[in-house]
Amino acid sequence: ARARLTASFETVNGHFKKLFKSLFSGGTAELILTDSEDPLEAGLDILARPPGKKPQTLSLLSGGEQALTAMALIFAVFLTNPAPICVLDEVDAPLDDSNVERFCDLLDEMIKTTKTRFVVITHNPITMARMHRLFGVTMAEQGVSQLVSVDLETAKQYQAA
Amino acid sequence: ARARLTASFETVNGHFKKLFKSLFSGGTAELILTDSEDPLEAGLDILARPPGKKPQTLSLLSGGEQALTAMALIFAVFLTNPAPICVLDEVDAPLDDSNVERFCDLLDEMIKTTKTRFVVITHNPITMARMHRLFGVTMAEQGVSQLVSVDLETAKQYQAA
Amino acid sequence: MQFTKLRLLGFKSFVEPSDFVIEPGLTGVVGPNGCGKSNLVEALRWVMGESSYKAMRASGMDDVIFSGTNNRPARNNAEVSLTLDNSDRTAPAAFNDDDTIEISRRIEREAGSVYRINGREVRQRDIHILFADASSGARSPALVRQGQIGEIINAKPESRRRILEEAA
Amino acid sequence: MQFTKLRLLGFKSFVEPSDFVIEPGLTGVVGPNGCGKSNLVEALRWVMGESSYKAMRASGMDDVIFSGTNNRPARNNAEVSLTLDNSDRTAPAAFNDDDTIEISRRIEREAGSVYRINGREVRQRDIHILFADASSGARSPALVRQGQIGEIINAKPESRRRILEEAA
Ligand SMILES: Nc1ncnc2c1ncn2[C@@H]1O[C@H](COP(=O)(O)OP(=O)(O)OP(=O)(O)O)[C@@H](O)[C@H]1O
Ligand SMILES: Nc1ncnc2c1ncn2[C@@H]1O[C@H](COP(=O)(O)OP(=O)(O)OP(=O)(O)O)[C@@H](O)[C@H]1O
Ligand SMILES: [Mg+2]
Ligand SMILES: [Mg+2]
Repeated sequence: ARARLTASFETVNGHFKKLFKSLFSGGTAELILTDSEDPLEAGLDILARPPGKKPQTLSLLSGGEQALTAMALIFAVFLTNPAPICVLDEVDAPLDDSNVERFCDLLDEMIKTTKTRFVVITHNPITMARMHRLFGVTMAEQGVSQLVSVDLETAKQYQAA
Repeated sequence: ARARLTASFETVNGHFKKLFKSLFSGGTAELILTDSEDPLEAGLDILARPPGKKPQTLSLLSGGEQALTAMALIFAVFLTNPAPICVLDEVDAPLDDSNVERFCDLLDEMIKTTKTRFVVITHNPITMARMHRLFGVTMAEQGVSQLVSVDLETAKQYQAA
Repeated sequence: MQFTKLRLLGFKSFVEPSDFVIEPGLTGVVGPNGCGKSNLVEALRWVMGESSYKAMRASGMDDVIFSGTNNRPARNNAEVSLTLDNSDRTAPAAFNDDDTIEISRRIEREAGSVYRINGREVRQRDIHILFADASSGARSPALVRQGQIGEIINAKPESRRRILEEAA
Repeated sequence: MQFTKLRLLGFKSFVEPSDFVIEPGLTGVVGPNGCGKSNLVEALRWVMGESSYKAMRASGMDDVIFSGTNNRPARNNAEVSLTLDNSDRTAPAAFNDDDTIEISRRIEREAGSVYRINGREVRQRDIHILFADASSGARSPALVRQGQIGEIINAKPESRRRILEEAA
């Protein structure tokens, strides 16, 4: 188990470094196993340095920067051991438009290299426009949810319900 | 102190009921002092019922519904004892477009009835368009923040930086 | 194994039977605040064997059963079923004979849940084993709750390591 | 009392002197991710006497001092000052002689903070008293941190009561 964890740590770290650079268009990041001789007891530390900035504790990163860093880590795990499904509930909420585009670019890359199916819940019109298909959830009758398949125009109207 | 707390509770509760109805275009809500004979030891419970739904525990409300309910409470406190300044850091992130409009309507109402000055941090173009003035924060030099006053067009470009 | 369909009946605000088809690529889910999008994600987590009612944002597991509206009475049970495509025969041995695997969970008010795989009643442990082998499950880091994307960053290093174990 | 201006020098990413004018009505603040918008809010909380470094998202209070970039060295001090319009003479007696009140806080690396009101050095307690009377301060519910609007709803009833006390 120890050897497997160390091997997968190396692979995840490799993917994480690459994904961070592509999400931030630069900068560096890495994963560090801390505190213990035994990888099974260790903690996982993240060192993230957005482009042009000094490395700082993670908590000093902004809301948007933390969301992108977390995404890079989740997707690094996928590339190492692809999950059959990934559900992202409004992860684009803290992102500005250019980071939303980068996030969608990353999703496109993920579907090229893994078989993971993605379900992305969003209010953001940019993300909506980049989905392969859209489901709308409505409450035509108050308090009762209904699922319908929708096109992009209808989806934008939901947003402005 | 006890009498003051009870009196202010009644006033806040009155404002909260009205603000909830206007944010949700219906439904009912109220504040309840719980658990104790002594108001100074009691807890504050919130009963919120969006239009057409049964009253439920707060945690079952959606992300957007929780944000609106919290807003109604904060502004109810303002109307009771206006604070000189209010800063809202991306509180519109979980809201759909129609709720963003209602949130801005509420802000307009607050400045008519109190002297509170509002600082609203946002990525949402609808909210930007309803501000009286806009400041942009940029990092023309990476890692160095600079404050500039901007017009709406420039602000929208920042968003798409 | 691939996830192909989620069917809800009486689960939270999905009182009417609802089919959510999951196809390859990117499926977007949109709708106004409070319409039921996050409830859909919780239905998926629940059918995969979630045992904590807190993960359902509830104060008791019965809170996942439709509690009624102004015009409809509350229900006393709820059921979610998940259909998996097993044509690549990667399921654990006990369930690997079939092309499709249907997992269902049904809850009765004050009587708890019953799980079934292809109609046969199984224990919660069997569900956990099935999904653990498939790098998924109710606690998978691939199911990101609303507002929780920052949680991974703000978590303690020990709890972050759990994510690595998923990759192993 | 009204808040009219916030001035930052060396506070987090605001290494150059920056003036943030606060006028009546609605002032929007916009900009890309990571540019410093939330740092601005923390500067306001900090000058009003915030004593916890966790509220500054920091691992020590010195983290609020500009830590340098690829092209600039770190600084060893930071200062934030807040200008209040007191023409309505509502400040506590000790500070009520002037039309404007300027509160400043300056921190030196490894040497702690010094507060001043209109140039005179004061204790942190004096700052807290000044703002408590004005229904504001570092812990005011009117300063809503990013991602924290739901916190009020998910908090325990006892900690929610604190909000009522602000109103009293
Ligand atoms: N057992 C239940 N019976 C009926 N309705 C329920 C039940 N549990 C939750 N709900 C309703 O579901 C709604 C919340 O749905 P959900 O959190 O999925 O919304 P959402 O679409 O994610 O919204 P947002 O965009 O604001 O995040 C609440 O209004 C709540 O009243
Ligand atoms: N002491 C410091 N010295 C220099 N830079 C700092 C310091 N502390 C924090 N920062 C930088 O400030 C940035 C975060 O700024 P902030 O959180 O205000 O962003 P934001 O504009 O709110 O972004 P978002 O829209 O993503 O919320 C980080 O990138 C961090 O590197
Ligand atoms: Mg939701
Ligand atoms: Mg921010």
